Amino acid sequence: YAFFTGKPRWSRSIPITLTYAFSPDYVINSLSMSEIKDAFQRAFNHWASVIPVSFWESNDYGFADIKIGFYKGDHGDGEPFDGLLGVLAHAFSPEIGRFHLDAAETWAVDFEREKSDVAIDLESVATHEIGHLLGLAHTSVQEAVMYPSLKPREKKVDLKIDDIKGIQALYGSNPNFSYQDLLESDTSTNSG
Amino acid sequence: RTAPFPSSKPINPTSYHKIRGYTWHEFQKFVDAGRGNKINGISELKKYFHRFGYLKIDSLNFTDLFDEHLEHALIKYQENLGLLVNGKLDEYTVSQIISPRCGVSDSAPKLFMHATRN
Repeated sequence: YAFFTGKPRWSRSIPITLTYAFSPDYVINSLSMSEIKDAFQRAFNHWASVIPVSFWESNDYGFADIKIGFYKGDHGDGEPFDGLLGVLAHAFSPEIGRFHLDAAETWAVDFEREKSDVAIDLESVATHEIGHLLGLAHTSVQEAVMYPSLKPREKKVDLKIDDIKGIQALYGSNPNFSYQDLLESDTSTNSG
Repeated sequence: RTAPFPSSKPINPTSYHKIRGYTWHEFQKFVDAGRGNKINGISELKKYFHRFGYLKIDSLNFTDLFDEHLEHALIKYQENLGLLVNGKLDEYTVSQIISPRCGVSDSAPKLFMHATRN
């Protein structure tokens, strides 16, 4: 795992509560808003389950800690999106809270329904970018959520030990989290 | 610590490789290119490595020659992403390069911090 230079993190007192909101102007229509919100809630919960940080959805975009939007091409932050595949999304380090997704992608929340060869799992990308928003940079551990790439039709939402060690180095552990549970869930998944 | 061979296989060629028009798909033609080769369009690969923090280069060097800058960037990329480190554009490495990815830089992660300062 790795951190951004200077190891920035949300510096409020633990337990931290962060709000997030979706831009009312920069949205996509290929998925319903409730599907998008459900995917993001699951993504935030992956991180909330391992650190003492909770995330609440807000309707007040202007005051939210984390601002989420779907943009096309040049959207004013010097990192233009590039159309189908390529760069999928980017997010800023703490405490900026900006989270941009490429509106040109074929975003999916259910690969049974979305059959496209270039469909990209929204929850996987959201989980990865939330790692950046919390202060993690990219890792070289291929199985980890913070590995920089995600192939079409790939789902990668379960935090790996590398992800958890990194984020807990910034925020400490969620008192309800235990590695034992993680190992057991991994074992059951493997035996399955 | 690192498996001698990358654990991820190149993407099944029957999947999205056949689709034209997606970003970076033209990099497929660079498979097996090596240092000293002059290949039309490889300057785009240099821009890719520059963008994601592997190539500190000024625009004068965005030539179509597979030079030592590009080879050095390729080795850093392979090391950083747990790929077989050989300085070559082998199939696995090209498959990883053209995979969709996050826009945050890999090895100079203060980019967005810098943006903050602005």
